[in-house]
Amino acid sequence: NMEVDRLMLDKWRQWNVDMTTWRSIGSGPIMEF
Amino acid sequence: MFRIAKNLVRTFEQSVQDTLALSQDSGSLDAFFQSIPPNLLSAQLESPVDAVSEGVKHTNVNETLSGLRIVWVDEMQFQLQSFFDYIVGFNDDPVPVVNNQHGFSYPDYRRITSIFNEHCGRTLKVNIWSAKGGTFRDEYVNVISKDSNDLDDVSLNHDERRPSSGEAHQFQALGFKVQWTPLIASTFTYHILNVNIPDGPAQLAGLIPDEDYIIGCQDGLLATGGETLLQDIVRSRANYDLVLYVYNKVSDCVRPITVHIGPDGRLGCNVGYGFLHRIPTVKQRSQQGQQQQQEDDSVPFSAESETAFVPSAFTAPPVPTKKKSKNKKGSQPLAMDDYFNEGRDKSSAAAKLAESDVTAPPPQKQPSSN
Repeated sequence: NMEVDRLMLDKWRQWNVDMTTWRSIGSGPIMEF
Repeated sequence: MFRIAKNLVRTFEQSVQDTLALSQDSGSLDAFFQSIPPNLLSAQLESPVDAVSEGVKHTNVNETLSGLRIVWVDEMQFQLQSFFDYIVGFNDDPVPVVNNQHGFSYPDYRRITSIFNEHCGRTLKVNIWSAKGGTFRDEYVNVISKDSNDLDDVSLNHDERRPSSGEAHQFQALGFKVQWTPLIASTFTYHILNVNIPDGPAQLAGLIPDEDYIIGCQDGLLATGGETLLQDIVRSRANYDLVLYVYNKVSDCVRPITVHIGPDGRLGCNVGYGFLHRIPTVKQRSQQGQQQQQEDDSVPFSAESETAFVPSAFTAPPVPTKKKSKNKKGSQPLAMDDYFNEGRDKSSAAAKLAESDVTAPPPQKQPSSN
């Protein structure tokens, strides 16, 4: 099972967290550059 | 003997307590933030917050120290990492800030845009603090200037809802979004210590003890942190699905998982929270490992590759019947084969994986409609 997990994790390596729709404790607007 | 062990534990606990006390001490900087050069923090450390008003003194600098947190990264901008990275300076100068009437610091986006505009056609050094181990590094961003046609496009497609920095971008999109956020927010993570309910939500979702950290939750419900927050959220989602974002320290990747919380409102694992359970520094993967990863990425996901590396001479070897029975036992020889084949060609195993009901890999990016 652990080996299966490793393969699955490899596939997520390039994935990024998109926090733009999250509630956050940050202040001010989200700025795009 | 027992007394020695007891003293050793006591000494260790004392040192942890000291570290924690130090980090909570209003005067000293949290050990996690000390990698940041002091000159980049000076603007915030010297802000007039301490001297302020309304009877409230903000004495704990560790709670207010902020940076431009990366909250979204485009595919092309791989050197920045969403969630973990904070911009704390440009060209070794602090992020320009302005103070509001209450003495709180806010980023001066007009000035920041000017910095990018001034570097059109050049490279800009961006100072980054990472929540992975509290490390500091520099990244270099190529700022490419827009041509006149692009400038016209921007003015026509201006979105009224998008917050404006008050200054036009004279550079092509850099591919990231930021928000001014306290650095401490990135330490609100929950370390999976062990899975304690067989076939419970944690085990079914494939949480890996010691390696995995829950860093977020759907809608940002874990944003405020707190030792009992995860427990409270899980309990409140009894009989419902819950999306958690999990970081794996061995693979250095984040994955979303969906857990179905039962009527008992339990996740089925023990978690650690606090100073000792923050996300550690990424261990450098060996060059061989990186090369292997590149090969894996380039190999298409097809069943054909299963036989691609098998020479024809070995397709039908004269295998004695005894050998078959050995394999059936599934003991040492099979384990050794697996050991030698590990990392050689994962496509066959991956094909099997695709048939199973394990969490699917990330979807292919659709071409942007813009």
